[in-house]
Amino acid sequence: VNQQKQITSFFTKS
Amino acid sequence: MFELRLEQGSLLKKVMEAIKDLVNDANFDCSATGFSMQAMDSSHVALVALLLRSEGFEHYRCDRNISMGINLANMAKILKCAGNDDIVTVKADDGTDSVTFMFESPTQDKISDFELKLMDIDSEHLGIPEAEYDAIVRMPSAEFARICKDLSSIGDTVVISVTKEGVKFSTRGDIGTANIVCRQNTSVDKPEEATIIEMKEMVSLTFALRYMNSFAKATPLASQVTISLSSDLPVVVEYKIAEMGYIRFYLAPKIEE
Repeated sequence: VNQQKQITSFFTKS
Repeated sequence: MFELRLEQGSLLKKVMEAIKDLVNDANFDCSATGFSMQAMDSSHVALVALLLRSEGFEHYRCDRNISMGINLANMAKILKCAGNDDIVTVKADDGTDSVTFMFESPTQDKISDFELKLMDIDSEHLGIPEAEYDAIVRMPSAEFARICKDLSSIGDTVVISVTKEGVKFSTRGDIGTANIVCRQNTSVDKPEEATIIEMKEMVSLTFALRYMNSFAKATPLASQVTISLSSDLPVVVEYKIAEMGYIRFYLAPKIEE
């Protein structure tokens, strides 16, 4: 099953 | 104080139409560089980054950096009141809790102003790292919109695969499957009709079509769209805004676990 990733798991707070 | 004037006011209308359904509230940052915004959708699956450079405006004044918290649905309501040919001025005084939008008809015989209340928005600003993409596809934006719309009548997700053959958009659903392949095509009369595929590595990623269809609302802004793909990275769907800047949508992939 494909899990929807979140943007926050690729880009972090600047 | 902050003030910008844009003769082509319809640009701002199109920008709002492109993002208002994706993002509820956002901070618009005004600096010497320009007018920018970064925000995520409420599920934190997609991120939109907007930049309108100061040089692109007929007039741009920003005495000090300010951040204006705005409800996008409300801003869209106000911009809908601007005529397509209207000149738009956006103005905010230091220390006030509102922003003023002024619309002037080209013949100056109708002038409207709307004041929108600002809000405090606690938003996270994400750092977007520079990335080398495995594949970059440039294609007519209307074609991309059509493909996303067509596939969403069959399935909920799209697999975008770039190979030497071209770029393939695939979906599957209860009624069956669909595959649309677009090949590189540079032998067109108009450059805006070209499809250009730069591939370093083959790449195949799965995305929710609901978001792609939302991004496609930016189609009126640009005749071409650029789709940048790398394995296990968010896709970037970019629409350039005339000579002024861009609207970029980032969408996290669906990954098999």
